[in-house]
Amino acid sequence: GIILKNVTKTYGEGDVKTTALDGVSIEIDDGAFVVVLGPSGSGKSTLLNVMSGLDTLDEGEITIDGARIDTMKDNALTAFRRKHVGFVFQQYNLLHTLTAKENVDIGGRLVDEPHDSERLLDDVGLAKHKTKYPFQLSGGEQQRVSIARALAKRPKVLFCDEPTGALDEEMGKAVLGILQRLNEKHGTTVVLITHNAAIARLAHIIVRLNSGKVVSVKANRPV
Amino acid sequence: GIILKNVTKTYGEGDVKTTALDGVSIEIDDGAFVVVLGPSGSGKSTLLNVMSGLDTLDEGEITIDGARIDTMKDNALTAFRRKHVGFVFQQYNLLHTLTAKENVDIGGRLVDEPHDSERLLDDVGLAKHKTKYPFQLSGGEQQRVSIARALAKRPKVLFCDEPTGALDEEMGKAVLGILQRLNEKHGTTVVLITHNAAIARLAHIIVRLNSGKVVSVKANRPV
Ligand SMILES: Nc1ncnc2c1ncn2[C@@H]1O[C@H](COP(=O)(O)OP(=O)(O)OP(=O)(O)O)[C@@H](O)[C@H]1O
Ligand SMILES: Nc1ncnc2c1ncn2[C@@H]1O[C@H](COP(=O)(O)OP(=O)(O)OP(=O)(O)O)[C@@H](O)[C@H]1O
Ligand SMILES: [Mg+2]
Ligand SMILES: [Mg+2]
Repeated sequence: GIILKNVTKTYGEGDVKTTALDGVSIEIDDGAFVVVLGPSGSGKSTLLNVMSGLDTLDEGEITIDGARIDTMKDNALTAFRRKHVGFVFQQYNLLHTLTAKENVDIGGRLVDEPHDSERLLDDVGLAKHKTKYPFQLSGGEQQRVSIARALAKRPKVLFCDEPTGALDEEMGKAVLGILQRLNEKHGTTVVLITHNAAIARLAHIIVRLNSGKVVSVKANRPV
Repeated sequence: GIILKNVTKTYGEGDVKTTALDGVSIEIDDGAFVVVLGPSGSGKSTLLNVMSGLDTLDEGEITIDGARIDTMKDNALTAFRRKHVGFVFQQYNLLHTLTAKENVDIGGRLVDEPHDSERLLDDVGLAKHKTKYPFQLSGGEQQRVSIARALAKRPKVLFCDEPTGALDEEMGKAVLGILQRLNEKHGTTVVLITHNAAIARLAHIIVRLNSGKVVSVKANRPV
């Protein structure tokens, strides 16, 4: 499970101080499909970055499977993330000098039985784009490479920051199907930010943020 | 008006050839609100880039207000775009070393009466973020800076590549309101790519693309 206790993260000081997360406390059970909703600038990406160990916090604690993520040394944290955490970034974060396939390979590189990269790219409709570089791909194609890369390591926890933002309805549904199958068949914990109501409907739990605070945590659908 | 005649654009050669636009012919009247729909990878961004003179074509002609955009020399084309064309990019394309306000200033820099940058940022809900750099802004905040920058020059034609992709419903509606007002009160021609059905409903004309071809051009709403 993932437990956040009173997590606060601020930027800047004085009158240019931004409180991106303000005393956030949440508990997420293994195998849950959690959707995070909230206005632009409300702290959703910051929440995911801090929850996954990609970013530091200023106050509070984060525990994943009993391990205190917020106090881990860099090496241990990096090793933990590489093995267990998949992340689909809001701005994709693809490596520009690697092809689509190579970007996905990187995702699975440090685990014993990664998914086959080509198969993952086929699954997200990129069969004909595997040897292209990011600058040769459309926005939605880049987003899909980012998704395939996150899946390559068969992560225990998958964090997705608006994974279908650049996709049309059809392709968005296909991606959602993949995420649902991962969650229901393989027990992957999914924590997903979206503005898409159709995706939110699939959640077990819906977390709403506003100005860095958790406004509500609601059960949406039984596990 | 904007006229495309038989526009084709391809990438690569042989069996790695991609036909991004395939014999596209469209006419857009001044003051129209045009929405471009289509699956990921269907050629929408390429259409906008070519239509606005940001990218070259391989076959066909593009005429804006009687001027052949596709045969213009670089200097003339750049001058034309700077004066008349506003562009909201799918990946924002903000200058990283400039603040939000400075990015918007750049947008209006070469016209006689640009909009006030601070006012534009207020209009898109960024009153408290004007002095921040792009890396200090959320995805949706960066997108809104990109919108404000495009509006700064009071363009005759505004091209928007998924301008509300990173925004929640509330903020998306606010942006749409701005675009609608520009179109209805100031006669700005708006050519907008979106996956959002609510935005598509506002269109005078809906253009559907699939695999680089125009599948249909439909009147949606009277001008
Ligand atoms: N430099 C390039 N080299 C090769 N193929 C390219 C290049 N740029 C774009 N393409 C291809 O052209 C096609 C159309 O791209 P475009 O960006 O116009 O699609 P789009 O409709 O905007 O997609 P999305 O909704 O995902 O943003 C895509 O299949 C893309 O892979
Ligand atoms: N390095 C930074 N310095 C200052 N403020 C920051 C920094 N990074 C983020 N912020 C601010 O923290 C707030 C939360 O940002 P975050 O990216 O988490 O929002 P979000 O909910 O993901 O928004 P969106 O839906 O637009 O992606 C925003 O107001 C943003 O401007
Ligand atoms: Mg975000
Ligand atoms: Mg595009």
